[in-house]
Amino acid sequence: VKQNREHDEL
Amino acid sequence: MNIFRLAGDLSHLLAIIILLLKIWKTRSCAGISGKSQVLFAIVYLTRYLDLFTTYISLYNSIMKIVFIAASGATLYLMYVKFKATYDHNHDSFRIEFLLIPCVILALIINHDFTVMEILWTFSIYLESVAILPQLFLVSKTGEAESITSHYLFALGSYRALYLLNWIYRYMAESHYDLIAIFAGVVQTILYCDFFYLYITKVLKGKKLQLPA
Repeated sequence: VKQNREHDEL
Repeated sequence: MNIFRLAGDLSHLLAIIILLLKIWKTRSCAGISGKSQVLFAIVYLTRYLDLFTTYISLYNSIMKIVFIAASGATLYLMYVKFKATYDHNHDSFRIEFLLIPCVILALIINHDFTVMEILWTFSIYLESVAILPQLFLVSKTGEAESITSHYLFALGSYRALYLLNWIYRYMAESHYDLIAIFAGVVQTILYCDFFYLYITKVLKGKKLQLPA
């Protein structure tokens, strides 16, 4: 399970 | 992108538009907390700095620009154009009690100790409590105009929909972000009391009156 690195959400 | 996140973003956009229309049409910012709007402006400016560094999608970039612009326009209307209607003495929440703990927490709990990441983390923590001055103002005045309660409902729904988005992304993409999830849960919980009043009162055509 990968932790969110790139913040692709608003 | 999934339906929950799109619905969340649209609900967020709707809230911002409702607020701008309310202030513009009634030419008054009575019942609106300028301090919460200042906090939201800080949230957008610290979170959307990556607008210039990383391109994610046209949608992402456009929405970021819209949120920053709308936030600036709201501040302008509240603190300049309709300054006379700003409710100074009721909007008295000490926002430094929100800003300082968020800065400290962002420095302690984050994914990466880099400037951009710390700012993003600070923005996430601040957004979860940014509505407190507004809820405080509504509790002090004891009531809210129905348009203001629609604004709050749309704003509260946005992060609630994001919670569904994070469940979906965990199941579908094995993607999760504990900082965003934790802050999003806190943020949504802060609205629960309001959601209850909104559904039991405003939707029945009554005015939002807080129990004195």
